[in-house]
Amino acid sequence: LVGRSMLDASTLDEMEELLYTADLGPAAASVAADLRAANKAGTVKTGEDVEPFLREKLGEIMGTQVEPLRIAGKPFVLLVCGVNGSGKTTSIAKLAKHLKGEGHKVMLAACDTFRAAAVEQLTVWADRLDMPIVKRETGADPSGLAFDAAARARDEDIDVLIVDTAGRLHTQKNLMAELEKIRRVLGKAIPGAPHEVLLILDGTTGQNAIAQAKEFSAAVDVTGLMVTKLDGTARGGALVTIRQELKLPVRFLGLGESADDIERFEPAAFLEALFQ
Amino acid sequence: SLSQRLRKVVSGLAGRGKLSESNMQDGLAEIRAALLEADVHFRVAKDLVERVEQAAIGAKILESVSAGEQLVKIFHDELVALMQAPDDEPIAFAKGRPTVLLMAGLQGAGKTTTSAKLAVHLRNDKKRKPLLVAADIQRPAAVDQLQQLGKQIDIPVFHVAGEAPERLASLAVAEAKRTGRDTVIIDTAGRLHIDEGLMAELGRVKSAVNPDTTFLVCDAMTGQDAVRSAQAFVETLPLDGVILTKLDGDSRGGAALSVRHVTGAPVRYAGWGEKVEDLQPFHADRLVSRVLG
Ligand SMILES: Nc1nc2c(ncn2[C@@H]2O[C@H](COP(=O)(O)OP(=O)(O)OP(=O)(O)O)[C@@H](O)[C@H]2O)c(=O)[nH]1
Ligand SMILES: Nc1nc2c(ncn2[C@@H]2O[C@H](COP(=O)(O)OP(=O)(O)OP(=O)(O)O)[C@@H](O)[C@H]2O)c(=O)[nH]1
Ligand SMILES: [Mg+2]
Ligand SMILES: [Mg+2]
Repeated sequence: LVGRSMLDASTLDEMEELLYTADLGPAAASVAADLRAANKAGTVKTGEDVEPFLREKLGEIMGTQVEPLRIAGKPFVLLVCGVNGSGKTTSIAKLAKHLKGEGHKVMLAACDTFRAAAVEQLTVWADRLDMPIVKRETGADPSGLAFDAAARARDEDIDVLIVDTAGRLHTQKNLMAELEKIRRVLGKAIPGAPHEVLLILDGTTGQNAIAQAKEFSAAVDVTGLMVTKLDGTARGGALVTIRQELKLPVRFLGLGESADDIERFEPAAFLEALFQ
Repeated sequence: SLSQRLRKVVSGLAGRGKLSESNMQDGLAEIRAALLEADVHFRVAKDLVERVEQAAIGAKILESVSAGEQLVKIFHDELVALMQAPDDEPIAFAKGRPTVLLMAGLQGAGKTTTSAKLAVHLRNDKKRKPLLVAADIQRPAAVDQLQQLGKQIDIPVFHVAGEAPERLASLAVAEAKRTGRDTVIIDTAGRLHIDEGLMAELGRVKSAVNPDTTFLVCDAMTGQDAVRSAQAFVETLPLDGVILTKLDGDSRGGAALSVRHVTGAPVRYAGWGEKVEDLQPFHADRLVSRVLG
């Protein structure tokens, strides 16, 4: 959006549409209102004033801090959770490869013992990445397996243990209780574990992402977020409201289906992509 | 809820419940806000609000005492009319040859699980003899996943190692003819609508077996992107119906309205859970109540 000509109503409407269609939700309403007010007040006059204004407004919400995942403690235990199909298992492959590349000895725990072929899916990744995986047959108790995996990670000199869990909707009380139990049990096996509880959010999800972040946080004290599938046309704007209301660190973005398709989250780059 | 919000708009004025032109506009703004909160696409929300306005003007509700209530009812009825599936059967069963069903959609929408659910429903409720086809050859253990589901439900799963999806589809139809299976359900890999290679692959599968019914499997929590992806899918292959999944969550499901409005494809089934029995015929009024909050 460039040009020195005066802003007209249809351009302002277009900007409002851009904000909404990026899934900003309530933030779209307030930022669009700010834009119209600024235009009326004369502080935003032309086409080329718009994007810097929006970036500044959204930047105030997103902040400028990068809050990367810091590996401390051994074994560092990373518990991965999220709703069905959000990209947990694939994201674990990406995280594992990334961490192995940084020199850490990584182990995987296939604690989705519910879904058909979930263990097989993670096993394919473990084999491709040449790393140990702790698993059991489908139907096994996930917390029992989590406990054993943590004990093995400690005994086998592992630096990072990544625990995969079954997809679950935050509306399913019993499944959220199961996740809470997995978290507690990890702490019993290794004091301080899990050191990171990473919630995987599907970047194509709309306003429900906010409810997911709230409910998962309440159930298992989420310490970090990863947003997947932003290699499509979805912009992941729900992150703005999540940032506003929960202040959870965003660690990574998922940008594809291979183990290399991961990027550290960086607020300015994220906002830039919103306007693509 | 929207009714409460509209009631507030209407009650804040003189004339005990009569709607003026200006608070009709406030009422319409509330409706638009409710649609956007429910993940309905920005432009679809605009179109729907205009429709409601026309219907409200046509119904001359401004003169009535219960205008606020009437506005909600008009809105509700417009949405139900939009979402109502036509009276015909969701699946056009072929005569004298296997019926071919194609499942398509974005990554993680629920295609594989829904393929199994549909197979169970068609066997149990429609007395069909389904054959599932594992045509996702790229996701790790995708074939395994469908094969395990097939075992659970005692429905055969067709797969041949090393064959491309379009070839698998043709071979499966031949297998169905040979073994007396009358309905072929083809599970495909999740794909991005902007992935030209994968969209072309889907086109090749369609050309190879000419599906009788193609379903877009859509996650009920999808946001504004639902329109972009649905539009792109419908450019590659005709979409006969939509299956909305994960309705057992608390997402409002506005994406379904957007997809229907933009592609014309009716929602035929709803996924209400992870088990194979968790598939129901779609009820427009249930979804509309959910969208209206
Ligand atoms: N395009 C794209 N696809 C992704 C991304 N992350 C995951 N996927 C795909 O999304 C689908 C679901 O990924 P999974 O890793 O199985 O998701 P999950 O959360 O483990 O799923 P459940 O265990 O069944 O709940 C797969 O087809 C992945 O390849 C991403 O960043 N971009
Ligand atoms: N709660 C709930 N979960 C569902 C529903 N439908 C599918 N799932 C779950 O969603 C996740 C993804 O389902 P899949 O069937 O693997 O999705 P897919 O579209 O085949 O995924 P890709 O092949 O990777 O594109 C799994 O964990 C399923 O069990 C539903 O209606 N409700
Ligand atoms: Mg998984
Ligand atoms: Mg699948």
